[in-house]
This record gives sequence, structure tokens and C-alpha cells, in this order.
Amino acid sequence: TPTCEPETPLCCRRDHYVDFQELGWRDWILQPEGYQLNYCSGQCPPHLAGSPGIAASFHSAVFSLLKANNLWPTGTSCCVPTARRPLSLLYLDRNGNVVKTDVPDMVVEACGCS
Amino acid sequence: PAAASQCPSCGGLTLPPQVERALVLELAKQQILEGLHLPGRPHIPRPPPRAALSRALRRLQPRSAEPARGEELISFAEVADSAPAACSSVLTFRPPPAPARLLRARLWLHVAPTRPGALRLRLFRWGARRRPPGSRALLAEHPVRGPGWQALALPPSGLRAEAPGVLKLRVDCDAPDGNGTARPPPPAPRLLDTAGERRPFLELKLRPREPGAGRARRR
Repeated sequence: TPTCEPETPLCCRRDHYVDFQELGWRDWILQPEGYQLNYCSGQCPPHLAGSPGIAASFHSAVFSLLKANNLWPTGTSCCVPTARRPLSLLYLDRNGNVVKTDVPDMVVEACGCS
Repeated sequence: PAAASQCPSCGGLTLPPQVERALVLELAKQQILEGLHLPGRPHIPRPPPRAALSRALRRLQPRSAEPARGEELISFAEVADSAPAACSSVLTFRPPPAPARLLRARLWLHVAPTRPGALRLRLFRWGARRRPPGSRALLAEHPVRGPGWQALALPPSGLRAEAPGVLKLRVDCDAPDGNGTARPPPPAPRLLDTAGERRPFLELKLRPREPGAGRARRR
């Protein structure tokens, strides 16, 4: 998935780094200092629908059927996350205990068209 | 609101950079709190001293290199000596109430270097509600081979918190005389180092949360 450049109108991954200092949370989140909050945005024209994800040959077959019968799907395909990874956090709870945990699916790694 | 007519991920939407940044920061707060199952950011009236914190994390660091499934937790003790010259202390912990998820528990204590001869630590559950007040349930025994940090493995079943979030343990010591009977240790200064970075702490390993554990189970 391309990361978003200003001139990229198509579905891409928009990278943002959030420093916990910016949130004023550095007092209770000990590690890491921040994390990547990426999200997906951009256009998904019909010929990109379902990619990546389903087999290209299957997709081209569906797409040619659509064209041959002059059918166009009424809904639009959306740019959504297709791969994520967990984030390991070390933080203080309200009792002053140190907790180390892995939060699943916190960082978007890749985007695609639904 | 400006995007009401179109969802932002379906293309075509561009936000001014300041608005996008404010949105991202707000989203980050929601995402982290939701990921940690917290209603809001915790306020910590009694943060642990930095020295104790870094010492405890350094002590655990080698083990936490493997990918951790579940949670690991360090809970620092509030220490009350029953008698400064005696060989016993009562430790009070405030772990979060997660009795069913406890997999492993270890108590770390720093023994002062002033005790001559062999010494044995005995750890008791203290004041558990189901027992008469002040009664003692033996949890662990540990021979002390020298001053410094000692790690006592505890049975998770013996650590269920009684009152919401409060756990009391009592540490006693005696000097076994070779044939298994114990005699009171010679009087000496305090058994445990409890100041600063030598504060006792519990190291707990918790099973991963069940997906949807926060919600009521449908019967």
C-alpha cells in the first residue's frame, strides 16, 4: 500500500506518529514514548475493489462480467485496513502498579479496497 | 460534520492539517483507552518511586524479551514492620482484581546483610477474610543464602484478593538449627530493606483477557 502523498488520490495509508507527551500522558504510560496511528483514506474505483485480498484472476473475471453486462455496483468500495499489528504498552494503573500488556490490532500496517 | 455526506475512508475528503491533527490525537486517546479497557486515563495518587520502578523493571527485563501473551504486572508493597527489631513485616499490595487470570506469582524481597548464620523466610497470607483475624495461612518457605534480592514463588490460588484490590502478606524469619526445628533468630536490625529502590514487589503474570470479557455473559 503506498503511503499517502498529497497528489495520491487513490486508497493509501496515512501515517501519523502520536507522541504521548502531546496527549499529556507521559506520566502514566511509561513505554513506548509514542506510537504510529495510521489510518486508510483515498478513493477506491471499481477496478480496485476487493484488491488486495482476492485472487487477481477471480477479480478480473468479476470485473469483466460487470463491464460486459453494463452493470455497476451501486455501493462504493472503501479504503480499509488489511493488515494490523499489536502494540506493547507499559503503564501505571490507578494503584501505582506497573502493567505490561499487548493491545491487539493497534497499528495499521497496510490498506486496501473492500 | 463537514464530512457528514461522505465517510472519510471512501475517498475525496481532505481536512485542513490542524483539524486532521486534532482528530488524530483524539482518536489516539480513544484507541489506547479502549485497548486497555479503561474508562479514562488513570490518576495515580501514589506513583512508585522512580528508583524502585527502574530497579524492578531491570530485574524483570531479561524475561520480558519473549513475546508476552497476556499481561505482566508489578505491584509495590506498602510495608509495616510489626516490631522494628523483630524479624517480621506485613506487606500490603493493591493489585487489580483479576483473580481468575493469575498464572504465576513471585514475591521479590531485599534481605539486609546484617543477619549471621542460616536464615529461613516464611510467608503467610495475612488476615484473609475466611480465616479468623490475624490467622496465618503458610504460602511459601525460602532459605536465605545471603543478603540481597530473594525471589519467593507463590501459589496463585493463595493470592486471591479478599477486600476489593487489597492483599496482605506477612513475612517471618527464623533460624533452622539443622534438625528441622526453628529457633528465634538473634535480635538484629530490620530484616527487609524497604526504602527506595529496594521496596518489595509482587511480580504477577496474568492470562490474556478473553475477547469480550468485559461484557456480561448471556445465560
